[in-house]
Amino acid sequence: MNIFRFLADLSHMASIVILILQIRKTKSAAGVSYKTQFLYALVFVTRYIDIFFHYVSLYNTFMKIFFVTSTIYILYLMRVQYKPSHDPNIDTFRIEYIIAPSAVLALIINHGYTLYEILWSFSVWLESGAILPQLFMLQRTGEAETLTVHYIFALGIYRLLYIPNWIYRYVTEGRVEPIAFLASLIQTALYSDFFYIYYTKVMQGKKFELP
Amino acid sequence: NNGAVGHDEL
Repeated sequence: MNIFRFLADLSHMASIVILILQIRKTKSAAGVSYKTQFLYALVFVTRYIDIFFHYVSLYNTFMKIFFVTSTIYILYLMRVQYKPSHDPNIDTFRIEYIIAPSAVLALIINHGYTLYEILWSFSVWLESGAILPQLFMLQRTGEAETLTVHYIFALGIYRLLYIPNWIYRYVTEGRVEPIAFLASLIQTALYSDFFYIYYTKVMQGKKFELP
Repeated sequence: NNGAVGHDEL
């Protein structure tokens, strides 16, 4: 465990906590993409299936349980508890466009042709595009609640920090993870516009509004 | 499986 990965995981955790707090506080899931949350749930379930047969550490197990349960809880909040606040008419990104390419990539680029490896690779590719419905929704509405913006920012920082983690692990352990490394680069690139607007507006105390 | 370093991460 190095500092980049640890901070990345904390930031990932923070993003989810921020989102739950926002939904509960405002009793509304307005501005949050259900599709993105659904895709993350799919990411976690397909990736952490190894919790039953591959023990890494207590930290690892705890975090896996946290990510799966908290994301499913968000789905519950959006689908059941605060259902009326979520407007499906602005959450229109076609998730097939993310799921299908991820499935194809998983079948071509993986660490071995076993169900576990293919699901793992699928989850990594899927994660790199899972934010798209949320960013698309943001673009349609043109502005967002401060907390939604912080949520997306924390999520972006998480994957960004995994890049130095991979470089660090390559240098210190001589080990490479090309699939996750490449997927992290793609994911971070998707956030670049968002980061730019976050920096120029939110950091200066202005409302998050798209130009 | 040496390639699958990512399996010890989240």
